[in-house]
Amino acid sequence: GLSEKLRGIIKDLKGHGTLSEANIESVLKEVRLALLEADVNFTVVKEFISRVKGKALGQDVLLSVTPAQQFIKVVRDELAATLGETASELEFKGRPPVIMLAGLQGSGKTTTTAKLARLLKGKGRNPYVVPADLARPAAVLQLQKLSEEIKVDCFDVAGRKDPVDICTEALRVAKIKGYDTVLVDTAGRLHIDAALMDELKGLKEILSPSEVLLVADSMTGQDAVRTAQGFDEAIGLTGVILTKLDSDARGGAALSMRISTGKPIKFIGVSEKTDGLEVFHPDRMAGRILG
Amino acid sequence: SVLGMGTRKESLERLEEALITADVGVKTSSEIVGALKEGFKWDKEGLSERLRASISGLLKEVESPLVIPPGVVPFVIMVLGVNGVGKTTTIGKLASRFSSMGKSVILGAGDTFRAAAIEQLEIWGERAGCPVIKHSHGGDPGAVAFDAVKSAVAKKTDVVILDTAGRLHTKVNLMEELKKIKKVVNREIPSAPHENLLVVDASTGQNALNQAKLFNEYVGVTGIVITKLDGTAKGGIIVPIARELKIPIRFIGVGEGVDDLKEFNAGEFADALI
Ligand SMILES: Nc1nc2c(ncn2[C@@H]2O[C@H](COP(=O)(O)OP(=O)(O)OP(=O)(O)O)[C@@H](O)[C@H]2O)c(=O)[nH]1
Ligand SMILES: Nc1nc2c(ncn2[C@@H]2O[C@H](COP(=O)(O)OP(=O)(O)OP(=O)(O)O)[C@@H](O)[C@H]2O)c(=O)[nH]1
Ligand SMILES: [Mg+2]
Ligand SMILES: [Mg+2]
Repeated sequence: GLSEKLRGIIKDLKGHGTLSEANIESVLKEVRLALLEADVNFTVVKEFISRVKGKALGQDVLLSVTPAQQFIKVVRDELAATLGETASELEFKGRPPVIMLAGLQGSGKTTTTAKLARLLKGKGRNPYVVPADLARPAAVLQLQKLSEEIKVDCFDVAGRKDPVDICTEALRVAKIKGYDTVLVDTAGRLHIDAALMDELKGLKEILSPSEVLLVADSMTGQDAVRTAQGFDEAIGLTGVILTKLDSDARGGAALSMRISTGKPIKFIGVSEKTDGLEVFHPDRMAGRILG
Repeated sequence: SVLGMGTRKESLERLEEALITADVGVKTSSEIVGALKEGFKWDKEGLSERLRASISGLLKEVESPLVIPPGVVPFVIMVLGVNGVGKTTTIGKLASRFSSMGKSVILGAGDTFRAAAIEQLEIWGERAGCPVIKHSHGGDPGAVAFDAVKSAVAKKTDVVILDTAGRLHTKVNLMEELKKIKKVVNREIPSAPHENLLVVDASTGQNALNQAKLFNEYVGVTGIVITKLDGTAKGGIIVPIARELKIPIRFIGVGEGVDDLKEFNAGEFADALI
């Protein structure tokens, strides 16, 4: 992986394996390559590399007896620090607090809604899930079936034809019945679909959510910045959930989305099952991205 | 064009950047741009046009539409890919396309795992006006495939399209299951499945190459569909896939509606890429 490559490069540097401002470029080039191969966005890589350079030059890595180890530590620490503080918590403001899930088609929103509900139930909360996707065939049924599996109540859509109507009524029912968390699953949509992004804004108005979470596929490539920024600019995100991390994707989209929106990654999806949700660990993700 | 002012070296770097940001990948981008440097008169406009032509030429080699040979009845298509890429939706689009061509179609609800997967396919079957063979949730996908193919043979149906559950290429047990489904079909009809269609999401990064390689290793991929090209992602990952695996790219998905499926066109794709 990157560690071995860097050790090899630094060992071969003129000046007998010491880093200087003159030869740091070849080492940075290798880090840049690793990040691009890990799907980190091109522009994000540029910015990150300049940060690393600054840190490396500033930290007297150049005077170190083990520059390779020092340098790798600088890179990994900077990556983990950028990815975020550990365990960014969920906020529960509102009566009842609402968590709204949004994102591109197929990213894992419906499954993640059930995973979050199960997690919260396990922590002693009383969640209510709301299937507000009327576009995709059998989407409502999908969330209903998942909710049955985890024994969490699901709003009965009962022939309603409008997500606005569903959200309004679900919130009313949740208040009356005393659920303490409402999780709203929305239809997948493109950030460039103005009409659907307007619909999402409208749903947010009704729900006044405590959390607006972007559910994004961790194998997303360069487009991760456009997607994250698109959703953030339209509805304002409070966090990101990255799914399908049980794959062998390096997950550079994590860095892209974090840097381009400044929003925290709160959870990761690690399986198709309803217990497949874990808290996000920046240091582990850093190691995975670097490869 | 992506080229403005600057030296030749800068121009080449900018072209490389354009390819990398389209998900073509670092190695492939530098190789393609590197090949451009060879013997031509330095001219910025020519450089960009030569890149387009180079990519179009590369992709032309895998521009091969799905043709159902007359006399192959039923023609069996197995649809595969990782989770959420658009397999079921693509099957719905294909079913309607074949039906409007006057072909009879049967769908096999081979995703017996995911919640409401069978019901989702049934709705697409209704839209296309074709029957859906299904078992109960949790059943054996091989048995569904067997039933769908057997039914098609008996009725002399033109096309069978088998839906399968999304699965990560890294999950050995799931990949073995896919191999087993293929075997079941193959035992029933020695030349089937006639098409193993891999569905790839256009917004996927370099992992799509791993997906293509592994699905190809396990069951052999004979065609690719790249979906969600109506988004902002360029789908450049199909360039290294085309270069390394030479698998035909059959269709592109450009939306969630039943008609949002187009035949792959190398020139158009190359134009949109940069
Ligand atoms: N392996 C794996 N699969 C996942 C994960 N999260 C979701 N999936 C799968 O990804 C696919 C898509 O999940 P959905 O929940 O339907 O995605 P969605 O965002 O609701 O899709 P749309 O509503 O169509 O936009 C399904 O096959 C899920 O089982 C994960 O963390 N790991
Ligand atoms: N915008 C857009 N959305 C698409 C396209 N193809 C499929 N989708 C959407 O992507 C989401 C996932 O599609 P599915 O057909 O359920 O994907 P799948 O591969 O069968 O998913 P699993 O069976 O869960 O693995 C749905 O919301 C589809 O409407 C496309 O070309 N463009
Ligand atoms: Mg959904
Ligand atoms: Mg499916």
